[in-house]
Amino acid sequence: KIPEATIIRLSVYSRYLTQLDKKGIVNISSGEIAEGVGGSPAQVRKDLAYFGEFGTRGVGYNVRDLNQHIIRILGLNKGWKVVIVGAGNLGSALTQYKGFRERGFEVVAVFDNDVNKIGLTLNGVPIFPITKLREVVKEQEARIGIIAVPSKYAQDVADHLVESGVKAILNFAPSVISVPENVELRNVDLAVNLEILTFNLALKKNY
Amino acid sequence: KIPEATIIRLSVYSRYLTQLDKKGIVNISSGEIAEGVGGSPAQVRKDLAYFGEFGTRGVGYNVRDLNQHIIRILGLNKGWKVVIVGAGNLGSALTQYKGFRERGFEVVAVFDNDVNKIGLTLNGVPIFPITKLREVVKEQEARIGIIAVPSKYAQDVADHLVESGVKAILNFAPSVISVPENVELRNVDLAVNLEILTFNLALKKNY
Ligand SMILES: NC(=O)c1ccc[n+]([C@@H]2O[C@H](COP(=O)([O-])OP(=O)(O)OC[C@H]3O[C@@H](n4cnc5c(N)ncnc54)[C@H](O)[C@@H]3O)[C@@H](O)[C@H]2O)c1
Ligand SMILES: NC(=O)c1ccc[n+]([C@@H]2O[C@H](COP(=O)([O-])OP(=O)(O)OC[C@H]3O[C@@H](n4cnc5c(N)ncnc54)[C@H](O)[C@@H]3O)[C@@H](O)[C@H]2O)c1
Repeated sequence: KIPEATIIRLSVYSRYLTQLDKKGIVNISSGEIAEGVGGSPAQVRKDLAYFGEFGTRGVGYNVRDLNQHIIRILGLNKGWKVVIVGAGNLGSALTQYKGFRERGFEVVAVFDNDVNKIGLTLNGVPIFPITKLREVVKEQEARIGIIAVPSKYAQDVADHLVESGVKAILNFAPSVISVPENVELRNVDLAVNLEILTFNLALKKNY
Repeated sequence: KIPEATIIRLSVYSRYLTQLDKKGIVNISSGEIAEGVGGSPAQVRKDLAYFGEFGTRGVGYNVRDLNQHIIRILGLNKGWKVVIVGAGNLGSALTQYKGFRERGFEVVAVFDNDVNKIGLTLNGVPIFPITKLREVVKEQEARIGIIAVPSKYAQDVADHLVESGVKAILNFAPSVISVPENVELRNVDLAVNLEILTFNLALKKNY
């Protein structure tokens, strides 16, 4: 099994290689990649080794080829259509975020059950009533759903998303939800990120 | 070194114990904790064992005592004052998020360099000009800074935050930044969370 930390670093390498490609840089060494993203050359080589042989000893890697490889490994060689449920503070920030599109994720629709929000658009993306979720997911061939509703509705929304046919769910509500085996689930808890910081501060008695 | 996954689970255990305490539940077993948060009893015991002996064999754990222990381990036994730099889409969603306050994090000020935003308030939290960062951090005794500005300004803002005296930084800009040894840094890249999902889908050839 490939460590999650490796997948996260691959994404960072890819972002860096994309920048270099734009600057016209053709070849790069593992040392130069490590310098650019703040890691070690050995870590770069180890991460890439999970996926086969890349680059030539002494010459390094071809920037464009390596980036294409990583993009394929991350499943980003095709675009992904995303729907967001919950057009509140977080949902609307995510809908308007240009960074997703740069990585190949297109938010095609947002859903809510608040009549004051339905019918509006966020950065051109329409807000539909939650009752239209199944229809829009099918029509748009959306594969990924993002949950941005309060915790007490998160499981219910997850069930809706699974029924509508999405293959993966990113859940921002701080509650434990469950999905069938064949659906990928990832939970993001922003408050926990702060708690990891305070844990480290408490450990170092550094207030 | 304590694995990060353990710290994340501690936070989830604490949230669950808080819910149980509110319902008046006095004792609980590692099996019941595992059931409530979706894990295994052995994992619960292993996580807690990093921090000493809790609970009594056969009786289980006292809900309130265990929760107090975990809260102290996570450094949450005191409140933390937080400042956010960037009052855009993400910064304003984070400022208005009630979930941070529940865990003991109070956003006391937001900073921006856009004259149209300075002087406004978000949910009662004032938006100051970035030039006032040092003064407000000192006055409010803020210890944590959150970066919610575009990538190209992230390092500059990090330097400002370090100079102003914060002890920990949570960075949402998808760029590699560096801070001195004595400052805790954590990067959150929301797009990478989607890429982990697509990596897993590509692995399972499940589109
Ligand atoms: N705002 C943040 O920065 C932030 C940070 C971390 C986590 N979260 C989590 O993200 C979620 C959303 O937070 P928020 O701050 O955007 O809340 P919010 O109250 O601003 O927005 C929630 C939205 O969900 C809609 N909604 C509620 N139930 C629904 C349902 N069954 N179907 C469709 N829509 C429904 C509401 O009408 C509302 O528009 C919460 O679970 C929160 O804990 C938010
Ligand atoms: N919106 C999202 O959902 C989201 C998701 C993931 C990551 N991010 C990241 O979070 C950051 C903020 O994103 P956003 O969508 O809120 O962008 P935004 O453009 O809506 O907001 C950025 C804010 O930062 C302010 N700003 C710029 N430079 C500044 C400086 N030097 N000092 C103080 N303020 C400054 C701007 O005036 C603006 O108000 C970006 O790095 C983005 O990549 C955002």
